[in-house]
Amino acid sequence: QFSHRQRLKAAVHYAVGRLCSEVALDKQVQFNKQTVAAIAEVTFRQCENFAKDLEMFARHAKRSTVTTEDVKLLARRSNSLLKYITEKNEEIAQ
Amino acid sequence: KDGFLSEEEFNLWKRLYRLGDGDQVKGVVLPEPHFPSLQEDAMPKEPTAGIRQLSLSEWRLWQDHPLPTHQVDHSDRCHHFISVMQMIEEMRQEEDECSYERKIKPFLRMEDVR
Amino acid sequence: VVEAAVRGVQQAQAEDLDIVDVDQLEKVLPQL
Repeated sequence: QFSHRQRLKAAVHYAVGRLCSEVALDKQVQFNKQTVAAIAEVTFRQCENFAKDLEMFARHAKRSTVTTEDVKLLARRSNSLLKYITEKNEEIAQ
Repeated sequence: KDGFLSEEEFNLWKRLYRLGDGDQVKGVVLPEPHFPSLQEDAMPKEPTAGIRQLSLSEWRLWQDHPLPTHQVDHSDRCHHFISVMQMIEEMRQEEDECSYERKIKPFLRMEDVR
Repeated sequence: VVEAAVRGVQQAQAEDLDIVDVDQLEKVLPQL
């Protein structure tokens, strides 16, 4: 159980490192390792919050499967994020 | 009774709590959330005179440990935030090598990433 | 993730820095 969680954390850390490198290239500003680690930790913990929220949204709608409707609810607090997620969802649906 | 202030309450409010022209700070506002990564280049609005824009980061030095609560505990999100701020505090002195990375790297499996 | 990175960059640029350190991230984190 512990190593499974640590493997997930390592994968998130790797992915965050890659994304930060893309932003660094685009903006011509570097990220030191500690910053990448902090963003990775924030991301991992945020995923924990998301998982709980998604589960609750699905259960609230009496579903046992989480759907993209639940994901949109996650982004409900920001119009631009909701718009972005909705467009992304339609893209994927096609 | 109808959800609004009675006349007496209104007067009390006006006298004790209402921020008005006579006050140096006429109102407070939270910063507008905007997402630069979504190409949302919000024009930084000129702060209107007398309106104090509250800062969410001004007191971050206090935010690396849970402050006392009364009847309602801190939320999960708050605990997450506090622990990340503690992590940042611990990493601040690190030069190059990253302790977080050193602990986590052994668990990396590329198949997990894909 | 990208949002945190971009805001970190903006904070570093505001401080005339060419590397994002945890000091910059710490300032943008509360609002993020």
